[in-house]
Amino acid sequence: SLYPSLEDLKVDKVIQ
Amino acid sequence: KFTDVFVKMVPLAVQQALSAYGQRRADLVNRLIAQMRESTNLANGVLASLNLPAAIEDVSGDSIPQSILDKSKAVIQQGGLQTIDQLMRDLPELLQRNREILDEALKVLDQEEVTDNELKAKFKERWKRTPSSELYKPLRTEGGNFRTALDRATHADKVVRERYATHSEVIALLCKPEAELNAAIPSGNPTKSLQGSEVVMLLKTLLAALNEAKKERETFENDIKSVQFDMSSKFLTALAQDGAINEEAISVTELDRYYGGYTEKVQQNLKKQEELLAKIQAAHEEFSKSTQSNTDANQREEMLKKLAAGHDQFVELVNNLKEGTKFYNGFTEILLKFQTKCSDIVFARKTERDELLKDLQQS
Repeated sequence: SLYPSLEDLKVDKVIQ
Repeated sequence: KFTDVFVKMVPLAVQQALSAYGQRRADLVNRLIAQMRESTNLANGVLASLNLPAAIEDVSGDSIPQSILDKSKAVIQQGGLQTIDQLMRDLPELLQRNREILDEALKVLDQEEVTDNELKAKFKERWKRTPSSELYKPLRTEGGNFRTALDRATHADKVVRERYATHSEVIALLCKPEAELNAAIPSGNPTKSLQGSEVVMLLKTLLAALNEAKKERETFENDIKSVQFDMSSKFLTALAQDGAINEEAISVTELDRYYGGYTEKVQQNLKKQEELLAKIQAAHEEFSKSTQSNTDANQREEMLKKLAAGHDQFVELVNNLKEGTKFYNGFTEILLKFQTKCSDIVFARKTERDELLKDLQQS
């Protein structure tokens, strides 16, 4: 695919 | 009416295993779908380059072969160049909006850091808190990843624009009314006794089989996408029994159980297509020898090939543009969340800073 994957960009970080 | 809001809560190990499993599954599904789509593109490309099926439909040598007419109708029905123009018009705005959100988010970090540095310089060892430059590192890294993604998207936009520029003329031609389209295709000499020919019969059969293979892949894609099952109970059980989760082993086993059949079928389908394409090319060679070859016929053939390819390019362009639009819109959400994260932490830092200043002034 041409465009980046949104899945890779979603970062679920633990709230610190 | 009690509903347990914690019903989906699982131990952290299970959460992590589910996440890793999700990645494996996505990789597998995406790989299978990509393989299938690539093979459809390949098939379309080969046919277009051989001027099939138009060549065997082209009995009169001066009316539009049915398959080309069908392609023209398909493009018109999907809005032709207007659809593409519309989608292309929106992209730069979407890109710009995303850039602005990202820039703003990082700017507030930069501004707070400048102030923090100034205060550190002023109060030296009395300014005891962690420096902003340290604290903001993960956010800046995340921002950096986002920027890279935007750069990739910008490059993708460029590729799409170039593709559009290259093929817009042919696509415009495909959108013309039948009479105009026909006028644009050079006349060729009619192919002699075309219909009864054995090789034409063979080509028709092979093309029909190729079409079946394409349709089968569409079915596979739908089936694969609708496979759903819940791994959390598997992981929970493993954790309870063994005290730990061997995620890779469990995932690989389950993925093979649910998708193994499809993987097999896809491979068979691809192999069948490979054989069909080889047979089609061989039959086409026979066909070419038996048909009269001259300049007029060649020019006509070239134009028909171009039109067939133009349809495929149109489909590809629409897909690219829809993908781009979806990306930018989805990315906006992600960037807005990131921006909120940045402004939240900056707000907390400012509050903390004011407290520290008050303490320092009092002491």
